Amino acid sequence: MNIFRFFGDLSHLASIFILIHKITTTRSCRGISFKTQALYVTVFVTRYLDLFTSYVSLYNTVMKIFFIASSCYILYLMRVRYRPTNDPSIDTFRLEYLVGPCVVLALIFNYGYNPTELLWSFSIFLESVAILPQLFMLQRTGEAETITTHYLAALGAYRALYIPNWIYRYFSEGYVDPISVTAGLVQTGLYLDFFYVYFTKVLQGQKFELPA
Amino acid sequence: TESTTPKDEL
Repeated sequence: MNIFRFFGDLSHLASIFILIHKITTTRSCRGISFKTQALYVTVFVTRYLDLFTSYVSLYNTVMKIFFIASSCYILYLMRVRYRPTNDPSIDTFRLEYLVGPCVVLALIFNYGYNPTELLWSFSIFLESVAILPQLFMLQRTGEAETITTHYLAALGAYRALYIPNWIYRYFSEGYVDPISVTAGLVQTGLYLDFFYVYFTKVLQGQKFELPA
Repeated sequence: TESTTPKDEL
């Protein structure tokens, strides 16, 4: 564990608390892509199956359980509790375009042909693109509530912070995980446009609006 | 099934 990974994980935790806070205080999941949230549940469940087979640390176990539980809770909020505020007509990204290629990539790039490794690899690839339905929705509506942009910024910062962590681990432990690094770079890259608008507008006190 | 790489990251 190093500070980059630790702050990355904290940022990930923060993003989830911000999202739950947004939904429960506004009593609305307007502006949030259900598809992206469903993909995160898939990501966490497929990656953290090793909860039952290997123990890393108490920190690791608690975080895994939290990510699975909180992502399921968010689906519950969107699908049951605040269902009327969820508008599927603007959440139109085709999931098969994401899931299909990730299955293929996992079959080609993995650290072993067994279910655990294949699902782990799949989850890494899927995580890197899981935000696309959300960003697509943002692009379509052209604007976002400020709280939603804070959620996205914290979520984007999480994987971005893993990059210096991998550089640090390479020099300190000789640890290299090419699958995570490649997917992590792609994942962070997808946020660059968003980050640009976030830093130049939202953090200057303006509303998040995309140029027409 | 034995994991081939340490999965200590989240």
